[in-house]
Amino acid sequence: PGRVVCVANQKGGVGKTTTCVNLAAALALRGHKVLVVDVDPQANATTGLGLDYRRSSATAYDLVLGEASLDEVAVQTSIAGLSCVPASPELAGAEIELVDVEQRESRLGQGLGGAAARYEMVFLDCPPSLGLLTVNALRAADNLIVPVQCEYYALEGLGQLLETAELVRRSLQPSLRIAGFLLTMYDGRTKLAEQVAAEVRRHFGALVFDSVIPRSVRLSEAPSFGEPVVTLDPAAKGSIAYRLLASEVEGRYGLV
Amino acid sequence: PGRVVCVANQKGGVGKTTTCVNLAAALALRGHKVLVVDVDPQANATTGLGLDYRRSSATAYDLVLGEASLDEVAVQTSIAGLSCVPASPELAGAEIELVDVEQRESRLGQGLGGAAARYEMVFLDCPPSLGLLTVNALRAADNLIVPVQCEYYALEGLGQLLETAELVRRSLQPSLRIAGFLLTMYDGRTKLAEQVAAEVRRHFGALVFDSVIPRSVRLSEAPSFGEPVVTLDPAAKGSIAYRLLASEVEGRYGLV
Ligand SMILES: Nc1ncnc2c1ncn2[C@@H]1O[C@H](COP(=O)(O)OP(=O)(O)OP(=O)(O)O)[C@@H](O)[C@H]1O
Ligand SMILES: Nc1ncnc2c1ncn2[C@@H]1O[C@H](COP(=O)(O)OP(=O)(O)OP(=O)(O)O)[C@@H](O)[C@H]1O
Ligand SMILES: [Mg+2]
Ligand SMILES: [Mg+2]
Repeated sequence: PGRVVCVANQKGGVGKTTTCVNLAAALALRGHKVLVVDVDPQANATTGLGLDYRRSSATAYDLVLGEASLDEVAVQTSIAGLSCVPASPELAGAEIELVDVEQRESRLGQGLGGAAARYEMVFLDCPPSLGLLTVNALRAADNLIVPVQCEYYALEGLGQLLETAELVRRSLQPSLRIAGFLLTMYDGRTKLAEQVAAEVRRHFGALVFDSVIPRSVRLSEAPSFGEPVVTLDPAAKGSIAYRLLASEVEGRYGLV
Repeated sequence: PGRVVCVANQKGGVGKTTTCVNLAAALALRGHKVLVVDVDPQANATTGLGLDYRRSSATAYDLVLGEASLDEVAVQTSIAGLSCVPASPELAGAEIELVDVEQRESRLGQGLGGAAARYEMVFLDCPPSLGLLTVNALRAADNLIVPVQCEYYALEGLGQLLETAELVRRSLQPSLRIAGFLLTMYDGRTKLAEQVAAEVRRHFGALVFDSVIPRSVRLSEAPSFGEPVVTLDPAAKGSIAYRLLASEVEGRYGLV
């Protein structure tokens, strides 16, 4: 069956959305059937895949509140094999609306019930917080990928994230495991990036993906074209890095 | 009396903390008495000012829950005239703990009651969300500064942020006004930065600060030294930009 991968880190701007969009696209280009679920009310993954939540009658918000099924919310992107469940700003309200609801942490997981049977990989793009939406995503997943920006502040919050993931594993989702830490925005010209990368490898060893995503302007330009960089500019160093990551992920999961 | 400035944007990694730390430090260096309140459980502003929340017996968490006074939580930094109320990871729990509490949106404002009499400027560093902590900060403030990273995704969320600020202004804090939009991480070598800057100026006109913060490695290195870049390396282009911003803010507020 398919795997559900939560991409989370409460530190803001570390490359969660960029990783979801480009890793999912790179795997689709290798022939896999992939779904991206945008769990962030900012709806950046939705935009990055060329979609507009205003044109969807039902979004991740409806899925989480149990008012729409996966079939009703999943939309085909311009890339064959890649679908997306768009987010919308209403999702920000779900945190409050679900406060008194039974099993509020499991709503997304329930909505995604049939996903693992229809897709080989499902990626959940999380907002920059450890609130109810991220807990829902951790609960719905069996794997966690943590993008780590190669900057000093990005190191500080990792402990809190791992604590939250461990809480979810123990109480809600025993099969949740850490698939890996992905070093992002690595700028080889600075000592800082090397120091942060060395620190992450010292702490997490083999859990750190070999593929490292370099800082690259092309990666930050791609969202304005509504396309992942892996299709917009396949020769760009950001594209090469995400394609290498896709083949590394394939290897780790034994996807053929 | 002093002014309370909320620095907020739910988009992650746009330079909220870097702006709080360096603008506050630059104003202190110009002889003003300034306070930074770290309202983010990641506690990055606390670290960026060389403090360690583990060495504080009371933090912003205790202030918000009404269990400590401002005098008990404010700590002198290594820069004369600059104090800080440190954050701690417990702050993440406040969002849940305050759900059933009366006037939960006003707890930070109540804790900061005497701040405007003791400090000329108070800066509130917000987490990357529009949840209860950010609403508390908006409610406690009379001014809002919005850092806008010069990247495509950063444009998308501005509407939601302004909607939330307007809601707070109408229902909780009538004197809240937008002090300005600050363009950050501007990389002059890319077309994207120029396009985003032009778009922000087209929408918000004179509300956009003249000072623009360039992308600068030195700015991202400073947190690892526990010092704002304006004291660590006064000649760096990031320092010059934040000092220019400080004099522009002085002019806008008529601080002598
Ligand atoms: N490797 C990279 N090189 C250069 N820019 C990048 C890279 N990865 C991402 N970016 C840009 O940096 C910004 C932050 O990335 P992104 O939005 O993917 O992070 P995020 O963790 O999803 O943010 P948030 O916490 O707000 O959800 C975006 O403008 C994006 O285009
Ligand atoms: N002008 C700049 N040039 C280069 N790097 C910068 C600049 N401003 C901030 N940074 C770095 O970019 C990262 C994000 O900045 P910062 O942490 O201040 O953003 P934030 O909005 O407070 O993030 P969060 O949403 O997580 O609270 C940090 O590693 C910081 O050191
Ligand atoms: Mg994102
Ligand atoms: Mg911050």
